[in-house]
Amino acid sequence: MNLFRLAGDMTHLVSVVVLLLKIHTIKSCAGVSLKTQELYALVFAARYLDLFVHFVSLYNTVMKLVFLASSFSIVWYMRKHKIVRRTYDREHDTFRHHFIVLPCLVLALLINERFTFREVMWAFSIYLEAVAILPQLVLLQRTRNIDNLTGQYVFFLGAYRVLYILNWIYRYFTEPHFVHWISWIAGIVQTVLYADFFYYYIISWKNNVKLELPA
Amino acid sequence: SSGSNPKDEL
Repeated sequence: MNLFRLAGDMTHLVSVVVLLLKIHTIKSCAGVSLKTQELYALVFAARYLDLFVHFVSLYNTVMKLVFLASSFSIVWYMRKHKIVRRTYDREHDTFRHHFIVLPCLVLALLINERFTFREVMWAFSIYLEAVAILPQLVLLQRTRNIDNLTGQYVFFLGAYRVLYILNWIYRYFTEPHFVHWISWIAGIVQTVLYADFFYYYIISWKNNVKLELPA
Repeated sequence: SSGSNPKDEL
């Protein structure tokens, strides 16, 4: 495992911890999109079907379990927790997330590395992850006061994507046989979606003012 | 081919 990959996994982990911290200690999910969180839970459920079939390493198994548990518990908190659910910004979280699940599934049936159940679900999870952030970005744009933790959550999630691309570039030169075009192309699309957010995040950080995205 | 590569990323 190279440093970019490790740093990518760690920023991904930090993003989840930041979100859980906000939900668990502040008991608030204001500014957090439930739709995006539901999509991530689906992404991990579909991708980690191989959890008990295909063993890679202890690190891999533990991280998969962490991402599965954290994504489902975040959804649970936002839907079921007495206090947290009241802070959910339902009126602004209006992205029709169900309508992006089906196209991703169709795309996975058409473009996959092999036409087997697990491979199709893997491709589906890759396509879905690429667009899962959209409801969150839309919600951020509609939120007047983006709190620091929500901004940091999206920032770390975006950093994870950028680091994964550097990891693929590194792997391309060090392990030329290791190529997953599906995840590379979907990963680049996903990272581009963050570009706008990153631009405003860095400006607000440089000028030391509160993050606000233009409508 | 890429199809035979094991998937070791998260």
